[in-house]
Amino acid sequence: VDSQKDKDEL
Amino acid sequence: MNIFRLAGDVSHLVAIIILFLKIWKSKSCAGISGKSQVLFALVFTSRYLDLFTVFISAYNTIMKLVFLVLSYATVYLIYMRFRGSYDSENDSFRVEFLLVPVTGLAFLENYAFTPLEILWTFSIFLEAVAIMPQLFMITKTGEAESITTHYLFFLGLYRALYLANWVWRYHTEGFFDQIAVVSGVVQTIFYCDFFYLYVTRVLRGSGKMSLP
Repeated sequence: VDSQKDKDEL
Repeated sequence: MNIFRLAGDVSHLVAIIILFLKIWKSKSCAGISGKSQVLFALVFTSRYLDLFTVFISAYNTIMKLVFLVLSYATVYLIYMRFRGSYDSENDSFRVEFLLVPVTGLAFLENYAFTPLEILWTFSIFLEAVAIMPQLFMITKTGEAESITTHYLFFLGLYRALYLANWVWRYHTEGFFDQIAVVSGVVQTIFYCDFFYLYVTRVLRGSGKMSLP
């Protein structure tokens, strides 16, 4: 799994 | 959005409201670290700059605005309105020991070398350690009012629920945010000792939490 950022998380 | 994530956000909101109302109603910020609250205001400011660049959802925008407003309102109460009750003597943690390494790490480890991404990473790393002045203050004075401990409990619970959220998302979506997860684990570890004291002394006893 590639490391990714979720813009939805606060 | 899953139940852990939602419960985490609610827990975070509850923590911030508890602290704000405690100071507002008692007209006193005794026992509260103003430095930790300034750091949290800095965390929200540096993380939520994307309010100006992308729209994600009404929920996302409203929560970000509420966190920003409440964090600055809390700082205002501590340093302006009720500054007479601020215990600067015991709020003596040196925040530069947190800000310097956190800033350095944000430049070294990030998803993209752009201002917004570096500031986002800075906010994630800073949040992990922002409670340290508050925990330092409690250790120094040897006690905390029960309402302050409820605040800390919900603040710690919030990141612990986010950890559950990330475990859930890893298994259901294959989602993995390395920076947030590693920092989130570190952040939650800081609360473990406090969680133990909270359960053994505050919930089973009454009134203040005093350290041995």
